[in-house]
Amino acid sequence: RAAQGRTYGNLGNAYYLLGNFQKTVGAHEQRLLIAKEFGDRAAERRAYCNLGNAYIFLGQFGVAAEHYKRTLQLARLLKDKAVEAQACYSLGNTYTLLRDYERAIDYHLKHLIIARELKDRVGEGRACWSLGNAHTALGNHQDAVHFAEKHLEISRETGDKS
Amino acid sequence: PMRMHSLQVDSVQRWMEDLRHMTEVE
Repeated sequence: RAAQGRTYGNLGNAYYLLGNFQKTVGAHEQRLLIAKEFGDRAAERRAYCNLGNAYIFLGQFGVAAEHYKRTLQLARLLKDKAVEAQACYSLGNTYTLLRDYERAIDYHLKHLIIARELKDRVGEGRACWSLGNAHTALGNHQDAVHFAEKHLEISRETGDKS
Repeated sequence: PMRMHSLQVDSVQRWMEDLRHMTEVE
């Protein structure tokens, strides 16, 4: 049964890379079920993240957000800061797709705080980029300029010409 | 997938391009 769980996970990833997102969801749902049977929180966390990603490409952004929220809860439970940051970044982008810029800002700020904690300058730059855009969408031009300047500073530091 | 400010499309599209190749490996 444990091997079946891993196989469903691998199968889901293969379907995902092939661009078959319906089959991706089917496989990762099975993977999730087996992870829950075993109380394997790390596998459960991976399945929620993979499901969230698949729902993004199925255009079901609200469903994707719910899966990313479970990913975030489990990342916190497992005390995995890097995964927590990644889940916040995914949620920020998903709420941008949903045009809910206040929630997007909330999650991008959470991502920014963890990126700083982890001294992840690339992550910090991306958070500032996203925050600048979300504030622009809301007409908060002062805040947008603040984050755009931070993004520029970090991009220069990391040598990101684009 | 979106019609909004061009800068926004940039940061979200960049994320989606990366996401397309990202899987949580067993």
